[in-house]
Amino acid sequence: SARVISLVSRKGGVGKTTSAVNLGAAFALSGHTVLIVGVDPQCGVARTLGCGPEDLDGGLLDLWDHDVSLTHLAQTSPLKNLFFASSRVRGLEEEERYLALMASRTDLFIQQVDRARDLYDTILIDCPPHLGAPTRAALQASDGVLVPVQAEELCRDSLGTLLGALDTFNEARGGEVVVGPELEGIFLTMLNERTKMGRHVAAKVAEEFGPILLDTTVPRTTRLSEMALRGKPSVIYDRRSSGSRAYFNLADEIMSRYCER
Amino acid sequence: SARVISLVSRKGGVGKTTSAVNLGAAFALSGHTVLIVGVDPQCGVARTLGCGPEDLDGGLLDLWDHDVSLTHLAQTSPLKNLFFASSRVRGLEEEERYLALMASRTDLFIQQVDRARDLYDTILIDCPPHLGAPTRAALQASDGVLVPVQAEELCRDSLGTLLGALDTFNEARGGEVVVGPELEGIFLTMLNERTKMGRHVAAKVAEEFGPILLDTTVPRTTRLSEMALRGKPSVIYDRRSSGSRAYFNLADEIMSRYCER
Ligand SMILES: Nc1ncnc2c1ncn2[C@@H]1O[C@H](COP(=O)(O)OP(=O)(O)OP(=O)(O)O)[C@@H](O)[C@H]1O
Ligand SMILES: Nc1ncnc2c1ncn2[C@@H]1O[C@H](COP(=O)(O)OP(=O)(O)OP(=O)(O)O)[C@@H](O)[C@H]1O
Ligand SMILES: [Mg+2]
Ligand SMILES: [Mg+2]
Repeated sequence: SARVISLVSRKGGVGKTTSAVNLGAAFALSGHTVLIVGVDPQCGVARTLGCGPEDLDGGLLDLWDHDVSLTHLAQTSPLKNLFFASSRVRGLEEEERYLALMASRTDLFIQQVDRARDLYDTILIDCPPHLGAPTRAALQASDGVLVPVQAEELCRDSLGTLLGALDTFNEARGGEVVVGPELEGIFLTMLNERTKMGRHVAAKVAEEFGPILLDTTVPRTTRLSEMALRGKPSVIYDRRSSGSRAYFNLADEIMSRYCER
Repeated sequence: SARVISLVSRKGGVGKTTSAVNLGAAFALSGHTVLIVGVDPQCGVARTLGCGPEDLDGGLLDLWDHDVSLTHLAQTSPLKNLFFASSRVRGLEEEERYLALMASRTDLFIQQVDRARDLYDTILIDCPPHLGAPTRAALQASDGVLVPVQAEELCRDSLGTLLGALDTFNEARGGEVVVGPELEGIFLTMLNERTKMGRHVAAKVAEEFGPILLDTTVPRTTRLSEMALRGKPSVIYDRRSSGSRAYFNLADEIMSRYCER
């Protein structure tokens, strides 16, 4: 049965989508059948893989509107074991309806993710940069949470609040004690070790969050910024680049932690 | 009476906060009395100016809880004519309460911004990366909207949706035709002209959105990434750097457009 992992942040642009796509591809290259579910209204995963929402035949709204399964929505990607489903929000009205359904009919989303567990080895859920309805739904459907931390001060600064919120999430939902997802870990992204800011944040995060900090850090590289231009994961179009190697290492690090449990 | 301008985006991490702080400082250095209102729950402006939410004596929740004015909440900054007010959200419960009040009591926020118009020359509102309650409240309180566009594909790709949403905002609010804020313009941020992605996006944005694209582009520079480390706007700690010069130019460009109207 699949492991379901959500990528979350309260800060924007920290690398959730870039990580979801490259980790998904790295898991797929290591033999997993992978589904990436983009619950962000901005459709980051689909766009990164070369599909604007207008190019997709179906989106997450169909789960409620047409009672279809996640697998039914799953699009193929340039990698044969890697699939993705998108919110496919194409405008403000659709966004409002989608957010309302994610909030009021979370149960259906969770059910559909559960049903998909038999068909995939890993399901990654790419979230928007806040703890609103899509992220809460994703967390309720997840076994694990992964937190990319951009190597800059505003992101590090707000990390405590995010981790505190994830703890609260575990304790109380509707009066029932529900066990929320485990923390897979936090990992540094877009690290430029040659800048004061990069070194400062790397040191501070290691000092404050050492036990939950994964070893792999993802460097800021031009190659990783080019994914949406090519419509492919970096681990496919340039697997030897430092960014791709980081994501291969991160995938290994995460997988070896499952084995330890 | 102040001009009120909101900085908005649907993509995360595109430079709203960095732009709000540097533009605010540039306006202040040119003689304006400036208030920056950070309506994002992440308190970007306060943190960039060296104040975590725990260091502040008051926050936007006090507008509803204690009926205070925005001026009462205004904090001083390293620049004498530059002030800021923050959502001062210190945890998930406070965030939920804040978002609920922004949605249900938007009228009070708008009133308080209107009252502040007599006391400032420019009011900038720094929004979170989506069109939720704080951004809608900001737009309803604003004369103008400024849209930073990170020079990368996902941001450019979702720009059409954002501009479409801003148009819709102008037409229909509660059955009454309300004139929404004018578009001050869109401007490129974090541009690295030496990368394929940077040149591609700059060209595409000029081609697709020429008429609304401001002339000033903000380069990606190490100096601009250091603001939160120093707790000061870049235009103060290094006014000759290319990033600071871009924000001085942007402020001039925006101010000269008021004069043209
Ligand atoms: N390591 C890296 N080096 C260089 N560029 C990167 C790196 N990681 C991500 N990027 C680029 O930075 C931008 C933001 O990354 P991404 O969209 O993955 O963040 P996000 O957290 O999903 O953003 P949002 O909060 O808007 O969903 C993208 O243009 C991406 O191509
Ligand atoms: N021109 C630039 N060059 C280098 N770094 C920059 C530049 N502009 C902003 N940054 C850095 O990029 C990060 C994101 O910028 P910022 O926080 O201003 O974006 P934002 O749109 O406010 O993000 P959010 O959507 O989370 O509110 C910050 O760490 C900031 O210091
Ligand atoms: Mg994303
Ligand atoms: Mg911000």
